[in-house]
Amino acid sequence: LPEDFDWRDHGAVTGVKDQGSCGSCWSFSAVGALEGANYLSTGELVSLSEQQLVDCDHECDPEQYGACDSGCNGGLMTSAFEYTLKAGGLEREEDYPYTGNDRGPCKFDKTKIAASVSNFSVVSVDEDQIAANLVKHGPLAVGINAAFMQTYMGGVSCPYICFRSLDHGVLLVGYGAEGYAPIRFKNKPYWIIKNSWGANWGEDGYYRICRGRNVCGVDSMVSTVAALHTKSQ
Amino acid sequence: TYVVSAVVYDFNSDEDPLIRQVVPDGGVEQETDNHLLNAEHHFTLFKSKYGKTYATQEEHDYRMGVFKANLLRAKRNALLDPSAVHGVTKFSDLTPSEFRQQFLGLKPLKLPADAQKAPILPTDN
Repeated sequence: LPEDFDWRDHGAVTGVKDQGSCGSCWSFSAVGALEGANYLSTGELVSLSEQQLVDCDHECDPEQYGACDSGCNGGLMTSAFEYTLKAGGLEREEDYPYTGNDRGPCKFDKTKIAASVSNFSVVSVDEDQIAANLVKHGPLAVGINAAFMQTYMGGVSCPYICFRSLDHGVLLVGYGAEGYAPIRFKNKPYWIIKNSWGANWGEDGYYRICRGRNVCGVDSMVSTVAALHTKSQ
Repeated sequence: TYVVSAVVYDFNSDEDPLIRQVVPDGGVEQETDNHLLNAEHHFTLFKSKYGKTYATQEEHDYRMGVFKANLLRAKRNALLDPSAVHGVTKFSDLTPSEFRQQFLGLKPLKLPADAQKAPILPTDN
């Protein structure tokens, strides 16, 4: 495994997006992973539609009653992959732009599919396996506890105490061996996280969190997706 | 009373946390005055930086109260998370529950039990 790795250096990550005042983080996390997987399989970086998931994806998790994707009221990345697999794929962002609300009807047009899912899987709570899947399959959809993110402005976040109950979905795009942590005069290895709160939050829209002990639950809900090689219509 | 008081420094570890004075010589009263003056100043900067406007004076005053509470929350987070920078962000006029409601959105569930497990990958070269 390389000591440092960042998919942004390899052109597999689109620009930072903004979910606005809508609990649709799960769709940004899932779309980010599919954008990376699609890039790996086609060599083309295409911005895909979160709004299609917000409007059309009401996939439920068969194991848990009431666990259905529901637009601005929350969802799950693996259910979003399941929906995308069944629906045939996602449209481009430009063909189905984001509105930031879930009051519209589903306007999915099969003839405009730009990327499709061939399969998806969950990664074990093992940091080496997470790093290996990241390097091999592209950016990963991860859950996290966002308690320290409301006031975060930069640096490597490594709270002494952080609950591991997950309430936010983000995209893991890379990792670094040494993030200088002034207070403790030592370097801390960290994950590089793409968030969906716009570029005027955090480090140009990104968040760094220390690795090593499943801080804020960041290692506990990791999923990877593989894209089909589709010819856009 | 937040868990800051529960933060246990492990003095045996090689991490030697700095003990920093958090209350100026003027004591808590001065600290409180400074905080209020600062809060209004910061709130003015916050509104202009993020283009925030509020429909009524009541809403404005309420949001300023929330903002002050969030300044203290940022201070506490900085104590609990000293290797990151915490402060005023575009969410500083939202209560934690408004923030969770409007800007998160992960169903608080475990991963689906039937999801396929990724095969174990080699990690040594």
